[in-house]
Amino acid sequence: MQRQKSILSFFQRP
Amino acid sequence: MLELRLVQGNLLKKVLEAVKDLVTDANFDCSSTGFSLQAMDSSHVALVALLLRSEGFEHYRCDRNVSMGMNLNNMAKMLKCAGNDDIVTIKADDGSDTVTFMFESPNQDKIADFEMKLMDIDSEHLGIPEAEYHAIVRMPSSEFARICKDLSSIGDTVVISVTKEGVKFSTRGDIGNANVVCRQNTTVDKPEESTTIEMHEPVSLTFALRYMNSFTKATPLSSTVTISLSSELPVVVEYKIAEMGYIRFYLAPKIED
Repeated sequence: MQRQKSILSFFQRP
Repeated sequence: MLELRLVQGNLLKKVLEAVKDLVTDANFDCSSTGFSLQAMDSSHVALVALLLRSEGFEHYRCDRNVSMGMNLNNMAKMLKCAGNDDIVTIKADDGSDTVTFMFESPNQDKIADFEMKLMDIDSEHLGIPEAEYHAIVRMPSSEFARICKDLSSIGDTVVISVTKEGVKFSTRGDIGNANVVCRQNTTVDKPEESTTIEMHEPVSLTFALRYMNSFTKATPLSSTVTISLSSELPVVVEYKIAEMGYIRFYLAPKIED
């Protein structure tokens, strides 16, 4: 099974 | 007061066509640097970053930094009313809840004003760290669009692998599987038709084709596309906008559970 990562897990919130 | 005059008004039309299906509402930020946008799709899987540098505008007046919330579908509807050769000026008064798009025909015999309501959008500006990419592929944007379209008729995901042999796009689905390999090719006469692969380390990542296909709506903006890959990082699909800036799409990979 493949899981879609969220872009938020790579880029920092301010 | 904000007044941005863009002689190549069709650039703005193309930008809207490139992002309106991915993002519904977004803040356009205007500063001395330029006119920019950063927005995520509603599932927070992809992010788009646009920059149109101030130097690329014929006239650029932005007295203070402003953020204008716009519905991109509505903005696209208005810009569709501009002719392809029209000069487009974006105007807004301080504190106004509207923005005006002015379209001038090249010989100045027709001038149109379209005023659009702005909206309040809560959006977070994400910090995108500088990254070293394992592989950077530069290829004709039409070729990339063709590959994404072809593969999406077979499967839902694409594996992009870069090795010494070249860049391989693979998919599999119920009816079978498909692989497209593009080799480095710099011998063609025109640089926009060449494929170059800069590889520091082999890399292989899986992405949803639905998003890749959406990114290729930016194809009319640039004859080439740059795909930057690093394991464990979102891919960057970049279309340069001649003399003005870029539109970059970031897409988070799919990983094995």
